[in-house]
Amino acid sequence: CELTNRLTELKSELEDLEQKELILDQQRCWIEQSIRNTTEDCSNLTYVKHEDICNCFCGHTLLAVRAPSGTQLDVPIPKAVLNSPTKYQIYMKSIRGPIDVLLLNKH
Amino acid sequence: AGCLTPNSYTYRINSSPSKELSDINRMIRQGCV
Amino acid sequence: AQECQNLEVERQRRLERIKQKQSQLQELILQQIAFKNLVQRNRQSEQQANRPPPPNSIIHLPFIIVNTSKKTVIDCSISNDKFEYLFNFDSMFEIHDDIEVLKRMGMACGLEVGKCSPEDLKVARSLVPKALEPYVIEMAKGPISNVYITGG
Repeated sequence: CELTNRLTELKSELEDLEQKELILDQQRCWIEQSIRNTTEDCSNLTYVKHEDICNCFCGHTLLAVRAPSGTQLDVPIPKAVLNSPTKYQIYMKSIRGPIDVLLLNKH
Repeated sequence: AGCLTPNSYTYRINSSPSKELSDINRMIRQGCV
Repeated sequence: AQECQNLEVERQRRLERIKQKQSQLQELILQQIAFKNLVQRNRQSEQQANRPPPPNSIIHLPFIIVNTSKKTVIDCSISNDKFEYLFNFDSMFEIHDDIEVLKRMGMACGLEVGKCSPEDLKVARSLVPKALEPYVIEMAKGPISNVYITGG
């Protein structure tokens, strides 16, 4: 009897969870559409100023990278080399258009 | 395309989730292998 | 008993999937609020200044930021067509996307850390589709970790 009750409970809960997942998928579609509308309708207003970025990362050297969607960044795992500073690398490769890099140095 | 350089983490602009950037930053902070 | 066992496994799997989808939905809601706040701020600034900012003083989304100490020596190689860049740093760096910058600018109303004032919550609720408002209210209290049931 206990197992039968548990079975009934589980089946009911799985139905609820299935319903919940469908609602989540629907809500994701709504918000993605809403984001597309915002970025397309107001494309001339989706920008930040250099000072906005500099204020977020005080005292740092900043590289702002604008590149086509899908541009690939590869960051190799740093290797320690005896008696010389560890090298850190970023390799960027675009297939759809040029990459623009801006050096932001508030100081 | 797979990784462009061996033993590296990959992120695609405006496509990969932000979490992949957090993974890269953590890997850099943990420093050398 | 075997069937119970199978359904328990399926239930756990579904719960994990729902939590992941919920986390992704929260991130998208944050993005939407941040984008709309940014657009409103820029629109107001342009109206006050009566002109758009100089093109060489702004960066359009999407972008990423690489930040490193100001002592870091950066060596950069660029292909002729600017399709490939290789950066060498002699010190650590961090990479952040534009959403992270918008959050640091306060454009997500503090929802990303669950610290949202009543006024900011009111603004944030007005920036998302009505059906998603319950999420925003819940996010204002802190990241939603359990399965949160909203209306249909």
